[in-house]
Amino acid sequence: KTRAIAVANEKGGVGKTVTVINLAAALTLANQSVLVVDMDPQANATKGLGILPDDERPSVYDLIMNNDRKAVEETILATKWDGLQLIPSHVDLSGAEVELVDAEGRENRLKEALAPIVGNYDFIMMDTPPSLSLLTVNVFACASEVLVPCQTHPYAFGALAELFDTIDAVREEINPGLFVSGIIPTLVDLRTRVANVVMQQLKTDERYRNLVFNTAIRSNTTIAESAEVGKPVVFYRRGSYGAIDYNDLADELLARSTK
Amino acid sequence: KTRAIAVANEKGGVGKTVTVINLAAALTLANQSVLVVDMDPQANATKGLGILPDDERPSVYDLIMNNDRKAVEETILATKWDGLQLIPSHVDLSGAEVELVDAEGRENRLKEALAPIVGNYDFIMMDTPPSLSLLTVNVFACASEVLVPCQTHPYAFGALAELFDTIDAVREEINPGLFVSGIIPTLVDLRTRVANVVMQQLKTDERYRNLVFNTAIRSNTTIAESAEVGKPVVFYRRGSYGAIDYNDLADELLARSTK
Ligand SMILES: Nc1ncnc2c1ncn2[C@@H]1O[C@H](COP(=O)(O)OP(=O)(O)OP(=O)(O)O)[C@@H](O)[C@H]1O
Ligand SMILES: Nc1ncnc2c1ncn2[C@@H]1O[C@H](COP(=O)(O)OP(=O)(O)OP(=O)(O)O)[C@@H](O)[C@H]1O
Ligand SMILES: [Mg+2]
Ligand SMILES: [Mg+2]
Repeated sequence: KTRAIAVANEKGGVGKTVTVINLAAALTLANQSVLVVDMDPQANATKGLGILPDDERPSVYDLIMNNDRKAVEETILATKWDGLQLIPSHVDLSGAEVELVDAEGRENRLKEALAPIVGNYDFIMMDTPPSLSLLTVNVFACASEVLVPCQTHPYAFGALAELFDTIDAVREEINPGLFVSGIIPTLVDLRTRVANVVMQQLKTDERYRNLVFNTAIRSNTTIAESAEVGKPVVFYRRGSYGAIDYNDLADELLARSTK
Repeated sequence: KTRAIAVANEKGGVGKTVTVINLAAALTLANQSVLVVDMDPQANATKGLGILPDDERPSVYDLIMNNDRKAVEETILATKWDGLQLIPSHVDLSGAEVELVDAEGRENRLKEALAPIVGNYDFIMMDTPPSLSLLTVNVFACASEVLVPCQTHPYAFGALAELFDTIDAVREEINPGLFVSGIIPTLVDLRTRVANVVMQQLKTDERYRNLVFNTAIRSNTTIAESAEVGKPVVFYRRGSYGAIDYNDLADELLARSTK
């Protein structure tokens, strides 16, 4: 059964995009078929998979605006890696929230667009912008679960409450099955006091402690380099801490699906 | 003459909030009077100055929605530090973009609200969310200049183009005086290859090289700790690299105003 995973956190720069790309890549190394859907107008997931946004080609923007009634199959791109496909983003997506503000069923545009092909994949990994507005809500409306990368810093920890409230609201009003399946500690540097303090908060807080993955994603410059070369770190530097951590996270994610 | 400074970058987690708080604090140490205006619904600048968002108290949301015609003076709070005042944010601000979408003059709400008191300060430092939508545009409409913190990573560098285009559009349509007065390299770790690569790009790119400050803000865990204790790092740990760098940046900013 397809797992459609929203990767979300309103706090900026906590590793949502890096997590989407690298979990997707690690899952293909575990023989899963994965579709990445990039719903951030900044298109970082698209670029991180080595693909440049292109005015000449349909993107996720055309899908949710229903431009020319593009079939979803026309938007899907192959990447260099088997089993890993992408629906790219485009800067025009930044206009979508305003353009859709009065539209019927505006939260369900992505869900309706993806419906024909959801079953073709083991995993659909969806990247979101650092906000809880319409683009993110569209992702929440078609997700079966939410993964929350959380930088071990106080501002990121503080953003969790609002995120969980939003997910509760989406569950009540739009998508009854939605739940947070895990919190991923990211950019972790356990030599620092603040990382240890926030890690402790994550593991003791009643709302969060049962959701925190055992795998923490350590701060590792190879991850930032891999964004520069447009490849997931698990392909780019297999032996690096970044690759090790995302492979371990993928294993943990696969194990959880049989709970 | 008051300098009203927008601190902006659509990329998340590049140090906008940390820059607002610490530049503001460092400027007061240089005997400037500073008002911080927190226009991010996540209220990180508010919390970083040791103040918790409060339902019982007017916030910047009430100002721009013109609720009860609150006088701007009623929203201004003192902080623990002389010369440093704050108009706090509140989570309700996240509703403002939708609530204002059809409103007359919706880009000028903040400008109109601040007009009575702008002249009371040497500097107004305005924090923005990681987006280029209505809240950020409101800040651009009343700013005299924009400072751009840029993490020395490829995604943050890639976000500059769209930001500069947006500022050009605001200059043409709403605020003729608006310009980018500087780019601040942030979260810099010059032991890493990627930071050196991006620093080089910043200093050679035609559009950016004349804007890059000489002062780089180094990655320094004391800065993250200072967010945890709700104090600017320049007060919390005066001798730390974080304090040194932000004091140097404030000096450079003051020197530029006499150009
Ligand atoms: N574990 C890590 N180690 C080192 N660098 C990392 C790590 N995770 C992310 N980064 C880098 O930190 C920056 C922020 O990460 P990323 O862009 O994935 O966050 P994000 O949550 O998607 O940001 P946004 O909110 O802007 O979408 C990027 O430049 C990325 O390459
Ligand atoms: N120079 C630095 N050294 C160490 N940590 C830093 C530094 N600058 C910022 N941080 C930390 O990195 C995180 C991101 O910084 P900050 O919240 O200021 O970025 P932002 O651009 O305001 O993010 P957002 O886009 O979510 O508003 C915070 O937890 C902050 O404490
Ligand atoms: Mg991202
Ligand atoms: Mg911020």
